[in-house]
Amino acid sequence: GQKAVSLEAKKPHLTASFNLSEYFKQFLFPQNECELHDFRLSFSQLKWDNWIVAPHRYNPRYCKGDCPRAVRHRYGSPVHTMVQNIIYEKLDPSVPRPSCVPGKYSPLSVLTIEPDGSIAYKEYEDMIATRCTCR
Amino acid sequence: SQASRGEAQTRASAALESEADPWSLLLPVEETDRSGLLPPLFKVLSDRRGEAPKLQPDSRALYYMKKLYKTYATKEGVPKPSRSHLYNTVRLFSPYVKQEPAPGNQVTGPLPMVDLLFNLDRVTAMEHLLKSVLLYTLNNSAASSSTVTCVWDLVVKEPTMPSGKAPPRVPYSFTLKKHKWIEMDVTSLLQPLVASSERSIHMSVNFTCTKDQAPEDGVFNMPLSVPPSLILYLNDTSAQAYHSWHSLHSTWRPSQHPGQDSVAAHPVKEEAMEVERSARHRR
Repeated sequence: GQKAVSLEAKKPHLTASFNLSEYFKQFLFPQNECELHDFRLSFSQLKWDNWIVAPHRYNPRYCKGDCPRAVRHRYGSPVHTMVQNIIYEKLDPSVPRPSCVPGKYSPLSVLTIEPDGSIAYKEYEDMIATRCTCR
Repeated sequence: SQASRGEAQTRASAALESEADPWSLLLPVEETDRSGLLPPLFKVLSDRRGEAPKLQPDSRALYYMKKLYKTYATKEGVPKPSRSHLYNTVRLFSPYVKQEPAPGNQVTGPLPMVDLLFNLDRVTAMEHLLKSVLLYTLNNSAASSSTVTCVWDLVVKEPTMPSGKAPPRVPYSFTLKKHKWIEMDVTSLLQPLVASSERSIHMSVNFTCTKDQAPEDGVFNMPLSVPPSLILYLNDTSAQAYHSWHSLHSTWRPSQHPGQDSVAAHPVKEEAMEVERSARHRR
């Protein structure tokens, strides 16, 4: 019974003087929309510069922000994302809203001095986020 | 007993605080699981936070690898798309020299046989050898416009080579003026050793050089500054390593399980061609 009541409470109240701009507001993109942010770190901050020779600066980037309701075209999200949004809004708010996460990465080349004194150049997959998506 | 209990609590909370640095958050509780769950980079990072490497590499070797890094990656560390090679790992090993080279850094030919011992423990089972070279550094007194032809003898002492395998004599000529380093290809010799997970290689090298314009002068003083380093160009087939050619055809990812890597790893180029053909056919 409680769930029905809470859902009833969520239905938009269509009053006579319903304000269209209010209605469209829900389709606008959120102020802090899901997007890519920089985080430049140097390995000396982590005290690893005595064995990571290069690169000096590493910007792994990260995704942060709210996912708009109509995510389809802008984030390359699957239809499932909108289904999850509808479930959250209309059926069960305990289901989380879609999250803003990295959707594409680029590799990173690292030059390190190994414990035995040898030197290694290695290319690692998926070390820098290059695009965000809502999932 | 109140005091000792309080003491125990302070000790416990101190232990928790010391563990609170980020890498311990990444590590599972059981120490033993560490290697399975963490990609090699984090395993190395988590094992070695703040720890300096035990042995420092030779400065010339480090200078060479820094130049290689600048050739292959941007300042931000992103591999340059222009590079066409298939290797995603390059390892440089400095030798444990068994005999001291001739005094004064000037080694006059014919060079004495220099015994070199390389320990390749850092090469993982997922790294497959594509190319290997001995890298000689010439000191700056080498600047001369003459072309020099060197013939060098390379004998692998351990592991013992199959009987009857003649050590290669590779005539090798180069113009001293242009070279700061000399790369001598030893791929055919090392391929079977690295593939058979041999990790300790003992070889003897010597080479004699004559100036092309004046062969009657006999052998030439070879201005070597230090014993050679061994460079291995490898294709790391683990899932965390970057495979540039497969990113063009994202349908195929390197095998995640060691058992399958023998098929997927070796005919690397053929696999890429196959994927290319099927991708084009589908298009």
